Amino acid sequence: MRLSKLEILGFKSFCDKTTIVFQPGITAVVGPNGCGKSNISDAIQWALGEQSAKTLRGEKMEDVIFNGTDNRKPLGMAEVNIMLTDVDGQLPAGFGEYKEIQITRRLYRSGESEYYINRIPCRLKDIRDLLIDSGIGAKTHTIIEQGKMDQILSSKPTDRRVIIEETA
Amino acid sequence: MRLSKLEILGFKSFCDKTTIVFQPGITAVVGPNGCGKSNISDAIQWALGEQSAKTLRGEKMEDVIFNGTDNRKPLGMAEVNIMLTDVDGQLPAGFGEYKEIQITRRLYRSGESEYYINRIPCRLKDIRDLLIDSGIGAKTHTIIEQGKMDQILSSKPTDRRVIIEETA
Amino acid sequence: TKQLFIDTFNTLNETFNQVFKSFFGGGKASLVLVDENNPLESGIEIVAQPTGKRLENIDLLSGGEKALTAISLLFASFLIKPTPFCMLDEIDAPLDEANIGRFTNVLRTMVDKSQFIVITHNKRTMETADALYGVTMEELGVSKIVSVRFNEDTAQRTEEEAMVA
Amino acid sequence: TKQLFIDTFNTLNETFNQVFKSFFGGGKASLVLVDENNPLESGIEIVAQPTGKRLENIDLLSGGEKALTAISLLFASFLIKPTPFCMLDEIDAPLDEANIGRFTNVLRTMVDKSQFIVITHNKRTMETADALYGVTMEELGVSKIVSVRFNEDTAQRTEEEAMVA
Ligand SMILES: Nc1ncnc2c1ncn2[C@@H]1O[C@H](COP(=O)(O)OP(=O)(O)OP(=O)(O)O)[C@@H](O)[C@H]1O
Ligand SMILES: Nc1ncnc2c1ncn2[C@@H]1O[C@H](COP(=O)(O)OP(=O)(O)OP(=O)(O)O)[C@@H](O)[C@H]1O
Ligand SMILES: [Mg+2]
Ligand SMILES: [Mg+2]
Repeated sequence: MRLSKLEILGFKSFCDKTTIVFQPGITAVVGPNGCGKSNISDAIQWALGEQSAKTLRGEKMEDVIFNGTDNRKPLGMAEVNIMLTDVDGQLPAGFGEYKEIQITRRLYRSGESEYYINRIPCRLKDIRDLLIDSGIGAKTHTIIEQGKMDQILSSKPTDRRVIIEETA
Repeated sequence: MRLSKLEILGFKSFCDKTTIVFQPGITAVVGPNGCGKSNISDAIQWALGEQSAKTLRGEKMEDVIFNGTDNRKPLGMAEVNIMLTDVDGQLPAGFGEYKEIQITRRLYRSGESEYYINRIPCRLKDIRDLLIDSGIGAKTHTIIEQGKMDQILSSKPTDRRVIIEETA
Repeated sequence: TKQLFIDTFNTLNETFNQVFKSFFGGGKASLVLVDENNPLESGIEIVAQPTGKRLENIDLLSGGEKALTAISLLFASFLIKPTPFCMLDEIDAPLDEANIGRFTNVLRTMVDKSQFIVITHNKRTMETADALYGVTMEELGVSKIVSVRFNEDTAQRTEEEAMVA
Repeated sequence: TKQLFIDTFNTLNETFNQVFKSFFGGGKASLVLVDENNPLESGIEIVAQPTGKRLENIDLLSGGEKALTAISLLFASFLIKPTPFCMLDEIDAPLDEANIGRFTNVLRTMVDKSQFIVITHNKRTMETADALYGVTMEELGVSKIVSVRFNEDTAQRTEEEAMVA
């Protein structure tokens, strides 16, 4: 399994639809301060089911919807699509026959949120079940946020158990 | 008033007596990871009266005393001297006639600590009184620790009052 | 599951020490169960000892040493159970030039285990990438992706293009 | 002391905005009293708006933008009440090349207000210094000061000397 494509629309500073194709190996993302690099990482974490606005550096979840600039009006919706490829054999029973998986998350300014697996509406719980044995998900070390590398060494001895449980 | 010299002996990784002379203007301190740059900043903060071992990245205050290496035994004492020059007129009454001020702090493994102003034994309170109007001291923004620049923006609105009070 | 935890703990401990040595060129690091009799509840201590220094509390390590110790633990976990992909946001920021070189060397060896997306400002980290994306705010406040390069001699140009844009 | 607090607050607010503009080439930043009727107890909100972006909660700013906003507030305080000296430990780590240039330019203007000691891994920051100290651990685990240079063309050599030592 690997990440093959990311589509962002109306999420944080990505007002227009933006598509990023990922190859295997190492992809570097570069650009000046404030241009939107960490917002890409937030987009992936959000689509994987992150429920805390604070982890995404906002106060309320609506803060992830494009908020407008001097020349652009705020949008009413944020949407992120994640495409995973080479998934055969790594999914729990019930999702067996897919070759590719597309996970979609949407949020409207009204507060309503929608989740999709391969364009079929589902609940957050279904996305969590889908990813349960994959090693990716909001709570694993798939995403190391800016300035938070040391957190894995964490200050409380009982918090450190997480890295063992994830590796098991 | 400005910093003219720093002498470190047995403090953290500075086992042998080390003297640094500072000029006015900007002094850069460089070197590879782990070589002892932040320990210099800790030495200044400690000599100015810092009482929290955790702020100096230790568990107990004895952690600042040179702890030994494969080839060197641990030491029994840490000492830091700070020399301030051009002090005329900036000191509270009672310290009036000095042109230069030397602040010394010592800690023994026994836990005993000593403070000196111009080589005369004194209490921590005397050092605090000496520095009260100078703008330097353990609690001001004289020292910005590694990775802690954002703290001045601090998360709690009432904590932010400190920067106003220091500027008054 | 007790046996599974103990086996994983021992393997991770072993691997963590190996990755740590490859970063620091020696020294040692390990995970220690605070209460050995109760592995399913016990907290875990982390000890790290760069070459030639005394074993001590990881808080006394420098900013760069702590970052490398944390990366060692992360990569050790990936070596045992790879995750499909991993996003690393400026984890090279505290590292000096020599350690950036060690970091990118070890990262290259991980490529067959996981896919990596690395956000960075460092030219040397850019150069080890297989593909490079520039993000720009040509229109103030609106992010766009500028270009994709698939080899390293253009790392410099992409950052500069993103700057100028 | 109420009047003193209000006067200081207003001056700092004004100066903070000016320094912020010099870093971001526009935009605006300000301090806001949460409870205007009670200045001696009230909490303080900080708002920052880089050029062309919407005013928002400072947590939404990027790592580099936050660092520059924090430095603006620090330098604003120094412009009003200089401190005899200031130690800055790798505050340039989150900044890109262009912002390092802006930071060092503003730092140069502060030299007649305070004495600065700057710990850094960045060559450009080294080059603006009047004096340069290298720290080395020639003997593993024991820190020593290697050399003092009083001009910038040797910045590169001192870091390399400290590395090799
Ligand atoms: N909902 C939103 N609408 C519009 N813009 C937003 C929104 N949320 C965040 N932003 C903008 O995104 C910018 C931050 O982007 P990001 O953190 O990705 O920068 P970065 O490229 O990681 O920079 P650095 O190199 O400094 O870490 C901020 O300037 C902020 O104004
Ligand atoms: N009491 C002590 N005795 C001996 N060595 C100590 C003591 N306390 C800390 N150290 C050593 O000091 C080193 C850390 O130094 P410091 O934090 O100053 O590094 P640095 O130059 O700032 O590096 P970086 O660039 O990574 O931030 C650690 O490796 C630690 O072993
Ligand atoms: Mg960022
Ligand atoms: Mg340091």
